[in-house]
Amino acid sequence: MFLKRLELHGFKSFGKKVQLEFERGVTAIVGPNGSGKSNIADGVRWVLGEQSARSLRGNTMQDVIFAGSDGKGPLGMAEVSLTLGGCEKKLDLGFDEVTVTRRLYRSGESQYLINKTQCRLKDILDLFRDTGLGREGYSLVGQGQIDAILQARPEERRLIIEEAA
Amino acid sequence: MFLKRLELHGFKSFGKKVQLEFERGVTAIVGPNGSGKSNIADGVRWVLGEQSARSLRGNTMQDVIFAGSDGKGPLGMAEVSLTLGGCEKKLDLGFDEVTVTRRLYRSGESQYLINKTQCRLKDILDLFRDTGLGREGYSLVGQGQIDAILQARPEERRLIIEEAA
Amino acid sequence: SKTKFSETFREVQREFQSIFVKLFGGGAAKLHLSEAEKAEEAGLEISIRLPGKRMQNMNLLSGGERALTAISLQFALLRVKPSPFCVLDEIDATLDEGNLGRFAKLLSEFAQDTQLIMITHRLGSMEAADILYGVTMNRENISQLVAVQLEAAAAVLGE
Amino acid sequence: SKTKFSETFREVQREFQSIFVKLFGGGAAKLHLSEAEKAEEAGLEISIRLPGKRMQNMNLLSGGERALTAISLQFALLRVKPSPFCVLDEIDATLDEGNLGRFAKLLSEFAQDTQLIMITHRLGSMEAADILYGVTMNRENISQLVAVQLEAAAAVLGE
Ligand SMILES: Nc1ncnc2c1ncn2[C@@H]1O[C@H](COP(=O)(O)OP(=O)(O)OP(=O)(O)O)[C@@H](O)[C@H]1O
Ligand SMILES: Nc1ncnc2c1ncn2[C@@H]1O[C@H](COP(=O)(O)OP(=O)(O)OP(=O)(O)O)[C@@H](O)[C@H]1O
Ligand SMILES: [Mg+2]
Ligand SMILES: [Mg+2]
Repeated sequence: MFLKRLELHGFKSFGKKVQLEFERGVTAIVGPNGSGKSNIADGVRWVLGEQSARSLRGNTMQDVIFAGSDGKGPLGMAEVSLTLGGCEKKLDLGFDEVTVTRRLYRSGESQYLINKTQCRLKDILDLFRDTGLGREGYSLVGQGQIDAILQARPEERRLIIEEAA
Repeated sequence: MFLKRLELHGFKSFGKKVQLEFERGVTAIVGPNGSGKSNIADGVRWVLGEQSARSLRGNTMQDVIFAGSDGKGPLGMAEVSLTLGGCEKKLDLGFDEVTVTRRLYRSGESQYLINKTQCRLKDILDLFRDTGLGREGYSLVGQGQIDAILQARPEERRLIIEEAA
Repeated sequence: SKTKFSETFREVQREFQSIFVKLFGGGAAKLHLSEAEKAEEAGLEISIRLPGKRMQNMNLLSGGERALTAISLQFALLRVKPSPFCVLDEIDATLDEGNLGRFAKLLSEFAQDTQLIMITHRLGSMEAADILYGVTMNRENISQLVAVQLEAAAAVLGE
Repeated sequence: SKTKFSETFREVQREFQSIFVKLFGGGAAKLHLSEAEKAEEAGLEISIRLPGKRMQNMNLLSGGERALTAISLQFALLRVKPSPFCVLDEIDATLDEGNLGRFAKLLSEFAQDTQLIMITHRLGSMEAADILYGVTMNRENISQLVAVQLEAAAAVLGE
């Protein structure tokens, strides 16, 4: 299983739709301060089901919706889609390619989709439960978080091994 | 008042005596990871009277004594001396040049000196009380600590202004 | 006293605004005191607007933007109440090259009145320095000082 | 189950030791489980020895040494239980050029089995990448993707 594509539209600083295509190997994302690199990492975390606004640097979840800039007015919705390939054996779905989509409206209303079919947040969380995807300190390391594993209590560290086992 | 000199001997990775001379303006301290740069900052903090081993990255205060390396055995004492010039108007001492020295022995015994005269820790703390020297978030910013001022509670931030006033 | 505090606060407010705009090349920055019944409960609130962006929750800032905002406030305090010397350990670590350049310019301004001791890995900060001290581990694994030439440092940094 | 845990633990222990030595160019690293009455109170303890130095309290490590130790453990976990992809945000920020070079070598090894997405400001990490994505703010202050050539990135980084 591997990451194929990520689309962000109205998510944080992505006031216009942006699409990233991924290949095997190492992808480096580069650019100036405040350009949107960590926002991409937040987009991945969010579409995989992150429920804490704080861990996305927001006060409320609506903070992830594009708030406007000098050049463009605020948007009413944030949407992120993540597409994985080679899923047939790994995910319990019978498809080789799987796209998960998450939308949030200013009203607070949310939508979740798997391969364009509406579902609940729970379905997305269940889908990825045993893959380790989206887990901080394992498949996601946030900015400034690399030494969290050293700062953690020894019992918490042991849990990381247990989850891997 | 300005910094003239800093001497470290047996303090952390300074297994042999090292002396830094300072001039007006900007001094940059550079070198590889683990070479001893932050240990110099710790030396300044320590000689100005730091009492928390934790803020010097130690478990106990004796952790600041050179513990030995492949090339040299552990030492029995840590000593740091800091020399300031232009002190006549600023410090209540009647000298233009002031040297403060702090020593710690493995036994836990400490010595404090101002211009080679033994004194108590309290005398060093009183000497620098109104200068702002050695205060974290003001004249000392530790590694990774620059945004502590943003993380602080608003009431704590107001206190920083009060201390400056 | 209350008037000394208000006076100091206004000066820091002014310096914070001016240094912020220098470092970010634009935008705006405000400090204000929150209302509180007891004086000890009053808080110092920060609100900023980055150039070209709208005023936002401070948490949404990027790593480099946070560092530069903190540096603006730190240096505002140092300008209003200078310390004989400051030791700053890798405060430029998260700045991109553009921000680093403006930061290095600010260092040169401050060097007139305050002795700044900067521990750094960044060439831009090294170029703003009047003196360079090199620290390395010697063969016995003890810290030693070495003479550093800016060109040699640049080479080591691969620049 | 208890045996699966011991098995996983031993593998992580082995990988941690081996990756640590690769990244630091020497030294030693051990993981052990502390004794506890209840299984949930057992802790994972880390003890390391840096090349040429004596075993010491982990807190005394420098910023870069901490990061490299954490990276060793992180990558040991990823080798024992690979994730389909990883997003790593500026984990190389505090590494000096020497450590960065060894880290970049490790990335190339891992790229075979795990898709690594590295947000970075460091040229060494960019050179280890198969693909480079540039992100910038456009004139309307919206994030956009731009094509990046390594030579151009090097120039911007002043290198
Ligand atoms: N909802 C939103 N609407 C508009 N802009 C936003 C929103 N949320 C965050 N931003 C902007 O995104 C920027 C931060 O982006 P990000 O954290 O991705 O930067 P970065 O590229 O990681 O930078 P650095 O290299 O400094 O870490 C901030 O300037 C912030 O104002
Ligand atoms: N008491 C001690 N005896 C011997 N060595 C010590 C002692 N205390 C700390 N050290 C060593 O000092 C080193 C850390 O030095 P320091 O924190 O100054 O590094 P640094 O130059 O700031 O590196 P970085 O660029 O990674 O921040 C560690 O390798 C540690 O083992
Ligand atoms: Mg970032
Ligand atoms: Mg350091």
